[in-house]
Amino acid sequence: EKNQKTLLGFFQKT
Amino acid sequence: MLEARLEQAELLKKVVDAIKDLVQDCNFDCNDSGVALQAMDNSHVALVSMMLKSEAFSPFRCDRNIALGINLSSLTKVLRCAQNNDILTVKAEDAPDVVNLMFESSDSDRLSEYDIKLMDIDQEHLGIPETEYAATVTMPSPEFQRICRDLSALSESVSIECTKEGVKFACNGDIGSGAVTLRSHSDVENPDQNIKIDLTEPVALTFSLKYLSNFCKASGLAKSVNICLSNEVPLLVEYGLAANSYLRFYLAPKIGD
Repeated sequence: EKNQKTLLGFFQKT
Repeated sequence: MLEARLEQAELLKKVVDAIKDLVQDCNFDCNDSGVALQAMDNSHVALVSMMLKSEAFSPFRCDRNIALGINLSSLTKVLRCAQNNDILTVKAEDAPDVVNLMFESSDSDRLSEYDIKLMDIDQEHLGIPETEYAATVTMPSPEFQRICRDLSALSESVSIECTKEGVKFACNGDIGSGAVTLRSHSDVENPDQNIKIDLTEPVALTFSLKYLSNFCKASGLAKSVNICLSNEVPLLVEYGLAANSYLRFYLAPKIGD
């Protein structure tokens, strides 16, 4: 979807 | 082994119904504190986080950590075999191949038993930082659902703006634009209708209505919903359940126009 960010930039993989 | 008994199957039926269109294969992580689930949608835009605390069950027994990898469409098929008022018992061995679900009718002698084959799910787990949100809106869950549905007819996105004046849901689409503004509201006779806005600083963010509408499938689980916002961080939509349990949805923002 246009302009949609993802969560990966905010939450770190553990 | 795991043995967890829910007084009403309805709770698990509604939780699974609310998340099955967002996530497909999930690990139900069971330990002595309860049953937890964390899963992201395929596009990594939304995340579901569920916690059913051990106090939500009676009795609850889980001797060691067990991950039950379950396909939610399979679980839905089996949960459809339970009546809302049935007592539901979930059982699994320590290194299980299957999970056993037992439904007991509270007012007859019917007892149904189903096994679901488990899957080995290698799931990414995300650490969600503790966040002091700049704005928390508590409002009736059906009201939030209606706003999302109404604005979806006009646009793919909604901007949510919180100021000391209130919270404004606004959208802009091909046929025109729309906005719904809510102010804090306290109804002593009807506390379910209360709208509370806790604000430490003004917030304005844009989100996909498709995802928000999806989250609203949880509206039947709680009379009110918490919508937590801070600039530049994912939105949290939280439905509180009995016994300190919860169903939370996180949604990454869109880059505003």
